[in-house]
Amino acid sequence: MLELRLIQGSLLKKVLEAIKDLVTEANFDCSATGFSLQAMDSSHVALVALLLRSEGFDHYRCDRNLSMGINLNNMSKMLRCAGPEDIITIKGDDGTDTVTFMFESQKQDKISDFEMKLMDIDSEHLGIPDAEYQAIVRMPSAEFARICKDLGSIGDTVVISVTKEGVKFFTRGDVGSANIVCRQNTSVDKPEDSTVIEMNEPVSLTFALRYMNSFTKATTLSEVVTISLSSELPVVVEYKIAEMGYIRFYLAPKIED
Amino acid sequence: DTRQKTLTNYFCSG
Repeated sequence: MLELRLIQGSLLKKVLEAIKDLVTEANFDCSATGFSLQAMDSSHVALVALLLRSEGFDHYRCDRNLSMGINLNNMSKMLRCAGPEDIITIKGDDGTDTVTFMFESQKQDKISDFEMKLMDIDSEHLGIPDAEYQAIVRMPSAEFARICKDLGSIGDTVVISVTKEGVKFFTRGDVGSANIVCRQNTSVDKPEDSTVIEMNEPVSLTFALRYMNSFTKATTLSEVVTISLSSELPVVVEYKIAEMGYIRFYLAPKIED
Repeated sequence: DTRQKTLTNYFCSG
């Protein structure tokens, strides 16, 4: 028996919109810890890891660990039928091949049940160890989204370089090149507007902008994005989901041959 | 020229 009630149902809608273009189908795992997902894109270049902790739900019942294979496009279609203020409850049962999404209006005067078919998905689960990063950049998520969008109109790849001067985003394309530098800037009044750079050593890596732009669909989930860089590892682009968990995107770099 | 690495170059299955 599975019953997860989320007062702020819009969070789940936003999560789906953030990942459904990167990953078409995935297993959602429910355990005592929370509702989670790990899935790679079809080319195994990018990975999304989502965690919504059980404490963040208004009601969380998960009798046994359960994995639900879901087509994310279909789930997104169903969640789009929930109103922006609706409470969403996810219901499932062992041994059935469906999951039910229940939408309740704030005033409790409209209750909708949407039942969706589950599917068997053979997904490869990767072990992602905790790691030390050479540089960690925290910046306003909207600013990062703007940079990726702007650079995406010029080139296909972005070189992200962190030095003690700041974080530099560089691209080159047929029409020319672009270079954007963000310096550390701490705002005491509005910490979410700050750009904070923790650098152990300088690092410079190249990534496909197509993926970065896909990750920025999570911008509505958090005002701040954290970008962790190491020359030995895929970059991690993390959006914290207030009081609930996170959505993390991992992206393998492009390497000079 | 640049070559795209994949995640399996960095992380193991399991």
